[in-house]
Amino acid sequence: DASRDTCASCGGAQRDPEEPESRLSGDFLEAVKRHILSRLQMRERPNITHPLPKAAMVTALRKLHAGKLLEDGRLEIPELDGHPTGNQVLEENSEIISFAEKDDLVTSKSSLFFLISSEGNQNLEVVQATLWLYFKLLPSELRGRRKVTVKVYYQEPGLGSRWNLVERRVELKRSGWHTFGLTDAVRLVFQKGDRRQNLDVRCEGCEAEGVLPVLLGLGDESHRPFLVVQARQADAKHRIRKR
Amino acid sequence: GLECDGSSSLCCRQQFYIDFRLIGWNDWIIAPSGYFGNYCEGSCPAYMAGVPGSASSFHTAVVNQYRMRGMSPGSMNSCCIPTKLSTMSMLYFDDEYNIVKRDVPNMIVDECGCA
Repeated sequence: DASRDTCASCGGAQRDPEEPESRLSGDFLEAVKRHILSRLQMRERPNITHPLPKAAMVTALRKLHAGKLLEDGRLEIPELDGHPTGNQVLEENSEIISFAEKDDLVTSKSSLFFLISSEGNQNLEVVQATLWLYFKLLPSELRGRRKVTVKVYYQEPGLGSRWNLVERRVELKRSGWHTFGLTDAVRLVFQKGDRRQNLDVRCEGCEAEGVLPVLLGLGDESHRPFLVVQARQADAKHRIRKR
Repeated sequence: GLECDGSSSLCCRQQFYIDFRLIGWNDWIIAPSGYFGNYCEGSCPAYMAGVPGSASSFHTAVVNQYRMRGMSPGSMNSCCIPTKLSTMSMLYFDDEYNIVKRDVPNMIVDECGCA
Protein backbone atom coordinates (compact mmCIF):
# COMPACT_ATOMS: atom_id res chain seq x y z
CA ASP A 1 0.00 0.00 0.00
CA ALA A 2 2.94 2.22 0.74
CA SER A 3 3.84 2.09 -2.94
CA ARG A 4 0.27 3.08 -3.78
CA ASP A 5 0.80 6.41 -1.92
CA THR A 6 3.92 7.16 -3.91
CA CYS A 7 2.56 6.31 -7.35
CA ALA A 8 0.73 9.50 -8.31
CA SER A 9 -1.52 7.93 -10.88
CA CYS A 10 -1.99 4.56 -9.17
CA GLY A 11 -5.58 4.20 -8.13
CA GLY A 12 -6.11 7.89 -8.71
CA ALA A 13 -4.96 10.55 -6.31
CA GLN A 14 -7.48 10.10 -3.49
CA ARG A 15 -9.34 13.36 -3.01
CA ASP A 16 -9.86 14.96 0.34
CA PRO A 17 -13.67 14.93 0.61
CA GLU A 18 -13.57 18.25 2.50
CA GLU A 19 -11.75 19.90 -0.41
CA PRO A 20 -14.24 22.31 -2.07
CA GLU A 21 -14.95 21.29 -5.68
CA SER A 22 -14.32 24.89 -6.87
CA ARG A 23 -10.74 24.97 -5.53
CA LEU A 24 -10.08 21.60 -7.11
CA SER A 25 -11.37 22.74 -10.49
CA GLY A 26 -9.39 26.01 -10.07
CA ASP A 27 -6.16 24.08 -9.48
CA PHE A 28 -7.09 21.63 -12.16
CA LEU A 29 -7.83 24.43 -14.61
CA GLU A 30 -4.40 25.92 -13.95
CA ALA A 31 -2.84 22.50 -14.52
CA VAL A 32 -4.64 22.13 -17.84
CA LYS A 33 -3.60 25.62 -18.93
CA ARG A 34 0.00 24.77 -18.03
CA HIS A 35 -0.30 21.52 -19.96
CA ILE A 36 -1.56 23.26 -23.12
CA LEU A 37 1.14 25.96 -22.99
CA SER A 38 3.90 23.43 -22.39
CA ARG A 39 2.77 21.33 -25.37
CA LEU A 40 2.87 24.48 -27.50
CA GLN A 41 6.31 25.23 -26.03
CA MET A 42 5.21 28.55 -24.61
CA ARG A 43 6.04 29.91 -21.17
CA GLU A 44 2.86 31.98 -20.99
CA ARG A 45 -0.02 32.83 -23.28
CA PRO A 46 0.69 35.52 -25.89
CA ASN A 47 -0.42 39.04 -25.09
CA ILE A 48 -2.78 40.06 -27.92
CA THR A 49 -3.00 43.83 -27.64
CA HIS A 50 -3.94 44.84 -31.18
CA PRO A 51 -5.74 41.98 -32.95
CA LEU A 52 -4.75 41.32 -36.53
CA PRO A 53 -7.12 42.89 -39.12
CA LYS A 54 -9.77 40.21 -39.65
CA ALA A 55 -9.74 40.82 -43.42
CA ALA A 56 -6.08 39.79 -43.66
CA MET A 57 -6.62 36.77 -41.44
CA VAL A 58 -9.72 35.52 -43.25
CA THR A 59 -8.05 35.90 -46.65
CA ALA A 60 -5.00 33.92 -45.56
CA LEU A 61 -7.00 31.16 -43.90
CA ARG A 62 -9.38 30.95 -46.84
CA LYS A 63 -6.47 30.75 -49.26
CA LEU A 64 -5.05 27.87 -47.25
CA HIS A 65 -8.46 26.14 -47.05
CA ALA A 66 -8.14 26.40 -43.29
CA GLY A 67 -11.21 28.34 -42.49
CA LYS A 68 -14.38 30.02 -43.67
CA LEU A 69 -16.25 33.08 -42.46
CA LEU A 70 -19.72 32.42 -41.08
CA GLU A 71 -22.58 34.91 -41.48
CA ASP A 72 -22.16 36.14 -37.90
CA GLY A 73 -18.52 36.98 -38.58
CA ARG A 74 -17.24 33.95 -36.68
CA LEU A 75 -14.51 31.98 -38.30
CA GLU A 76 -15.24 28.30 -38.64
CA ILE A 77 -12.29 25.99 -39.09
CA PRO A 78 -13.98 22.81 -40.35
CA GLU A 79 -11.54 20.14 -39.31
CA LEU A 80 -10.67 21.94 -36.09
CA ASP A 81 -13.73 23.53 -34.62
CA GLY A 82 -14.54 22.05 -31.24
CA HIS A 83 -13.56 18.46 -31.90
CA PRO A 84 -10.20 16.78 -31.74
CA THR A 85 -9.13 15.52 -35.09
CA GLY A 86 -8.52 12.09 -33.63
CA ASN A 87 -5.98 11.29 -36.31
CA GLN A 88 -2.88 9.67 -34.92
CA VAL A 89 -0.11 12.06 -35.94
CA LEU A 90 3.31 10.90 -34.85
CA GLU A 91 5.14 14.05 -35.92
CA GLU A 92 4.19 17.53 -34.83
CA ASN A 93 3.47 19.39 -38.06
CA SER A 94 3.11 23.15 -37.93
CA GLU A 95 1.98 25.76 -40.38
CA ILE A 96 2.87 29.37 -39.59
CA ILE A 97 1.16 32.26 -41.37
CA SER A 98 3.12 35.46 -40.92
CA PHE A 99 1.80 38.84 -42.13
CA ALA A 100 4.02 41.50 -43.70
CA GLU A 101 5.06 44.45 -41.60
CA LYS A 102 6.58 47.77 -42.60
CA ASP A 103 9.80 49.13 -41.12
CA ASP A 104 9.07 52.79 -40.37
CA LEU A 105 12.79 53.54 -40.61
CA VAL A 106 12.90 52.33 -44.21
CA THR A 107 11.29 54.78 -46.65
CA SER A 108 11.33 52.47 -49.68
CA LYS A 109 7.78 51.37 -50.59
CA SER A 110 9.05 48.06 -51.89
CA SER A 111 10.56 46.86 -48.59
CA LEU A 112 8.71 44.78 -46.03
CA PHE A 113 9.60 42.25 -43.35
CA PHE A 114 8.15 39.25 -41.52
CA LEU A 115 8.69 38.27 -37.88
CA ILE A 116 8.41 34.54 -38.39
CA SER A 117 9.90 32.71 -35.51
CA SER A 118 8.68 33.05 -31.98
CA GLU A 119 9.08 31.32 -28.65
CA GLY A 120 6.78 28.44 -29.42
CA ASN A 121 8.35 27.41 -32.68
CA GLN A 122 12.08 27.65 -32.29
CA ASN A 123 13.13 24.03 -32.79
CA LEU A 124 11.24 23.65 -36.01
CA GLU A 125 12.64 22.41 -39.28
CA VAL A 126 11.36 24.32 -42.32
CA VAL A 127 9.81 22.03 -44.92
CA GLN A 128 8.53 24.76 -47.25
CA ALA A 129 8.03 28.53 -47.21
CA THR A 130 5.87 30.46 -49.68
CA LEU A 131 5.30 34.19 -50.09
CA TRP A 132 1.81 35.22 -51.23
CA LEU A 133 1.54 38.53 -53.12
CA TYR A 134 -1.59 40.10 -54.62
CA PHE A 135 -1.40 41.86 -57.98
CA LYS A 136 -4.12 44.32 -59.03
CA LEU A 137 -4.82 45.00 -62.73
CA LEU A 138 -5.39 48.71 -63.31
CA PRO A 139 -7.82 49.84 -66.08
CA SER A 140 -5.89 49.96 -69.35
CA GLU A 141 -6.40 49.82 -73.14
CA LEU A 142 -4.13 46.79 -73.22
CA ARG A 143 -5.81 43.55 -74.34
CA GLY A 144 -4.91 39.96 -73.34
CA ARG A 145 -2.51 38.84 -70.64
CA ARG A 146 -0.15 41.24 -69.01
CA LYS A 147 3.39 39.93 -68.52
CA VAL A 148 5.70 41.25 -65.82
CA THR A 149 8.85 40.06 -64.06
CA VAL A 150 8.65 40.01 -60.27
CA LYS A 151 11.91 40.13 -58.32
CA VAL A 152 11.80 39.25 -54.60
CA TYR A 153 15.07 40.11 -52.86
CA TYR A 154 15.61 38.52 -49.47
CA GLN A 155 18.33 39.40 -47.00
CA GLU A 156 20.27 36.69 -45.20
CA PRO A 157 20.07 36.93 -41.38
CA GLY A 158 22.34 39.43 -39.67
CA LEU A 159 22.90 43.15 -40.03
CA GLY A 160 24.20 44.30 -43.42
CA SER A 161 24.30 40.75 -44.77
CA ARG A 162 23.90 39.64 -48.36
CA TRP A 163 20.71 39.94 -50.43
CA ASN A 164 19.62 37.05 -52.67
CA LEU A 165 17.06 37.05 -55.45
CA VAL A 166 13.98 34.97 -56.30
CA GLU A 167 12.70 36.01 -59.74
CA ARG A 168 9.59 34.91 -61.60
CA ARG A 169 7.84 35.81 -64.86
CA VAL A 170 4.13 36.35 -64.07
CA GLU A 171 1.31 36.45 -66.62
CA LEU A 172 -1.92 38.05 -65.39
CA LYS A 173 -5.39 37.83 -66.94
CA ARG A 174 -7.06 39.31 -63.86
CA SER A 175 -6.17 40.63 -60.41
CA GLY A 176 -5.14 37.80 -58.14
CA TRP A 177 -2.68 36.13 -55.76
CA HIS A 178 0.67 34.74 -56.88
CA THR A 179 3.16 32.70 -54.84
CA PHE A 180 6.96 32.79 -54.62
CA GLY A 181 9.10 30.05 -53.08
CA LEU A 182 11.23 31.32 -50.17
CA THR A 183 12.13 28.02 -48.52
CA ASP A 184 15.90 28.61 -48.58
CA ALA A 185 15.48 32.12 -47.17
CA VAL A 186 13.28 31.09 -44.24
CA ARG A 187 15.36 27.97 -43.54
CA LEU A 188 18.35 30.27 -43.06
CA VAL A 189 16.39 32.45 -40.61
CA PHE A 190 15.45 29.43 -38.50
CA GLN A 191 18.93 27.94 -38.67
CA LYS A 192 20.46 31.17 -37.43
CA GLY A 193 17.86 31.35 -34.64
CA ASP A 194 16.82 34.72 -36.04
CA ARG A 195 13.22 35.88 -36.20
CA ARG A 196 13.07 38.45 -38.96
CA GLN A 197 13.00 38.08 -42.75
CA ASN A 198 13.67 41.30 -44.69
CA LEU A 199 12.31 41.43 -48.25
CA ASP A 200 12.36 43.91 -51.08
CA VAL A 201 9.79 43.34 -53.84
CA ARG A 202 10.40 44.85 -57.28
CA CYS A 203 8.39 44.49 -60.46
CA GLU A 204 9.77 45.08 -63.94
CA GLY A 205 7.10 46.06 -66.43
CA CYS A 206 4.36 46.68 -63.85
CA GLU A 207 4.08 50.38 -64.60
CA ALA A 208 3.94 49.89 -68.37
CA GLU A 209 1.47 46.99 -68.09
CA GLY A 210 -0.84 48.69 -65.57
CA VAL A 211 -0.19 46.12 -62.82
CA LEU A 212 -0.01 47.11 -59.14
CA PRO A 213 1.66 44.75 -56.62
CA VAL A 214 -0.23 45.26 -53.33
CA LEU A 215 2.44 45.62 -50.65
CA LEU A 216 1.83 47.73 -47.55
CA GLY A 217 0.58 51.21 -46.89
CA LEU A 218 -2.16 50.98 -49.52
CA GLY A 219 -4.80 50.45 -46.83
CA ASP A 220 -5.85 47.22 -48.51
CA GLU A 221 -5.78 44.83 -45.51
CA SER A 222 -7.48 41.89 -47.22
CA HIS A 223 -4.63 41.73 -49.71
CA ARG A 224 -1.81 42.15 -47.21
CA PRO A 225 1.20 40.03 -48.25
CA PHE A 226 1.69 36.93 -46.09
CA LEU A 227 4.24 34.18 -45.72
CA VAL A 228 3.27 30.55 -45.12
CA VAL A 229 5.86 28.30 -43.48
CA GLN A 230 5.27 24.53 -43.31
CA ALA A 231 7.48 23.04 -40.62
CA ARG A 232 7.89 20.05 -38.34
CA GLN A 233 9.54 19.47 -35.00
CA ALA A 234 13.28 19.28 -35.71
CA ASP A 235 13.73 16.25 -33.45
CA ALA A 236 10.70 14.50 -35.00
CA LYS A 237 12.98 12.65 -37.43
CA HIS A 238 14.97 11.13 -34.58
CA ARG A 239 11.93 10.34 -32.51
CA ILE A 240 11.48 6.59 -31.93
CA ARG A 241 8.40 5.73 -33.92
CA LYS A 242 5.75 3.86 -32.04
CA ARG A 243 5.78 0.22 -33.06
CA GLY B 1 -12.20 1.85 -21.15
CA LEU B 2 -14.79 2.89 -18.58
CA GLU B 3 -16.34 6.36 -18.41
CA CYS B 4 -16.51 7.85 -14.89
CA ASP B 5 -20.16 8.18 -14.00
CA GLY B 6 -19.88 8.26 -10.22
CA SER B 7 -21.27 4.75 -9.88
CA SER B 8 -17.97 2.99 -9.22
CA SER B 9 -14.49 3.73 -7.96
CA LEU B 10 -12.81 1.65 -10.66
CA CYS B 11 -10.29 3.12 -13.09
CA CYS B 12 -12.23 5.24 -15.60
CA ARG B 13 -12.00 8.32 -17.80
CA GLN B 14 -13.30 11.61 -16.39
CA GLN B 15 -14.43 13.98 -19.15
CA PHE B 16 -13.43 17.60 -18.57
CA TYR B 17 -14.19 20.14 -21.28
CA ILE B 18 -12.74 23.65 -21.09
CA ASP B 19 -14.39 26.36 -23.19
CA PHE B 20 -11.60 28.78 -24.12
CA ARG B 21 -14.06 31.68 -23.99
CA LEU B 22 -14.74 30.98 -20.30
CA ILE B 23 -11.05 31.19 -19.45
CA GLY B 24 -10.39 34.23 -21.65
CA TRP B 25 -8.16 32.37 -24.10
CA ASN B 26 -10.40 32.77 -27.14
CA ASP B 27 -8.57 35.97 -28.12
CA TRP B 28 -5.40 34.07 -29.01
CA ILE B 29 -6.75 30.57 -29.77
CA ILE B 30 -8.70 30.80 -33.03
CA ALA B 31 -9.76 27.16 -33.09
CA PRO B 32 -10.92 24.82 -31.66
CA SER B 33 -13.28 26.61 -29.29
CA GLY B 34 -12.33 24.40 -26.35
CA TYR B 35 -10.16 21.55 -25.07
CA PHE B 36 -11.06 18.09 -23.84
CA GLY B 37 -8.87 17.99 -20.74
CA ASN B 38 -10.01 14.48 -19.84
CA TYR B 39 -8.12 12.56 -17.16
CA CYS B 40 -7.96 9.11 -15.56
CA GLU B 41 -8.93 8.31 -12.01
CA GLY B 42 -10.08 5.34 -9.93
CA SER B 43 -8.57 2.22 -8.45
CA CYS B 44 -6.94 -0.77 -10.10
CA PRO B 45 -7.67 -3.84 -7.96
CA ALA B 46 -5.84 -7.05 -8.91
CA TYR B 47 -8.76 -8.60 -10.83
CA MET B 48 -9.18 -5.34 -12.79
CA ALA B 49 -5.68 -5.55 -14.18
CA GLY B 50 -6.58 -8.96 -15.55
CA VAL B 51 -9.36 -7.58 -17.71
CA PRO B 52 -8.11 -7.96 -21.29
CA GLY B 53 -9.48 -4.59 -22.40
CA SER B 54 -7.64 -2.79 -19.66
CA ALA B 55 -4.23 -4.43 -20.00
CA SER B 56 -2.58 -1.57 -21.74
CA SER B 57 0.69 -3.27 -22.51
CA PHE B 58 2.36 -6.64 -23.09
CA HIS B 59 4.10 -6.10 -19.76
CA THR B 60 0.75 -5.91 -17.95
CA ALA B 61 -0.47 -9.06 -19.64
CA VAL B 62 2.65 -10.95 -18.47
CA VAL B 63 2.30 -9.65 -14.91
CA ASN B 64 -1.36 -10.73 -14.93
CA GLN B 65 -0.32 -14.25 -15.91
CA TYR B 66 2.00 -14.31 -12.89
CA ARG B 67 -0.85 -13.12 -10.69
CA MET B 68 -3.31 -15.68 -11.94
CA ARG B 69 -0.83 -18.43 -10.99
CA GLY B 70 -0.50 -16.96 -7.52
CA MET B 71 3.11 -15.95 -8.25
CA SER B 72 2.61 -12.30 -7.50
CA PRO B 73 5.89 -10.61 -8.53
CA GLY B 74 6.49 -8.46 -5.47
CA SER B 75 4.17 -5.67 -4.56
CA MET B 76 3.44 -4.94 -8.18
CA ASN B 77 0.32 -2.84 -8.40
CA SER B 78 -1.12 -1.33 -11.50
CA CYS B 79 -1.99 2.30 -12.15
CA CYS B 80 -4.99 3.95 -13.77
CA ILE B 81 -3.44 5.72 -16.76
CA PRO B 82 -4.36 6.84 -20.29
CA THR B 83 -4.32 3.86 -22.62
CA LYS B 84 -5.38 5.74 -25.76
CA LEU B 85 -4.56 9.35 -26.69
CA SER B 86 -5.44 11.41 -29.74
CA THR B 87 -4.08 14.44 -31.54
CA MET B 88 -5.41 17.94 -31.18
CA SER B 89 -5.08 20.39 -34.08
CA MET B 90 -4.91 24.01 -32.96
CA LEU B 91 -4.98 27.34 -34.75
CA TYR B 92 -3.67 30.20 -32.62
CA PHE B 93 -1.75 33.50 -32.57
CA ASP B 94 1.81 33.32 -31.31
CA ASP B 95 3.59 36.21 -29.62
CA GLU B 96 4.55 37.69 -33.01
CA TYR B 97 0.92 37.76 -34.22
CA ASN B 98 1.64 34.95 -36.61
CA ILE B 99 -1.19 32.49 -37.10
CA VAL B 100 0.10 29.02 -36.24
CA LYS B 101 -1.70 25.80 -37.15
CA ARG B 102 -0.29 22.91 -35.20
CA ASP B 103 -1.09 19.19 -34.85
CA VAL B 104 -0.17 18.28 -31.30
CA PRO B 105 -0.05 14.47 -30.84
CA ASN B 106 -1.15 12.70 -27.64
CA MET B 107 -3.06 15.74 -26.42
CA ILE B 108 -6.45 14.23 -25.59
CA VAL B 109 -7.13 11.23 -23.33
CA ASP B 110 -9.55 8.92 -25.16
CA GLU B 111 -9.39 5.87 -22.89
CA CYS B 112 -8.07 4.89 -19.45
CA GLY B 113 -6.95 1.52 -18.18
CA CYS B 114 -4.84 -0.29 -15.56
CA ALA B 115 -1.19 -0.78 -16.45
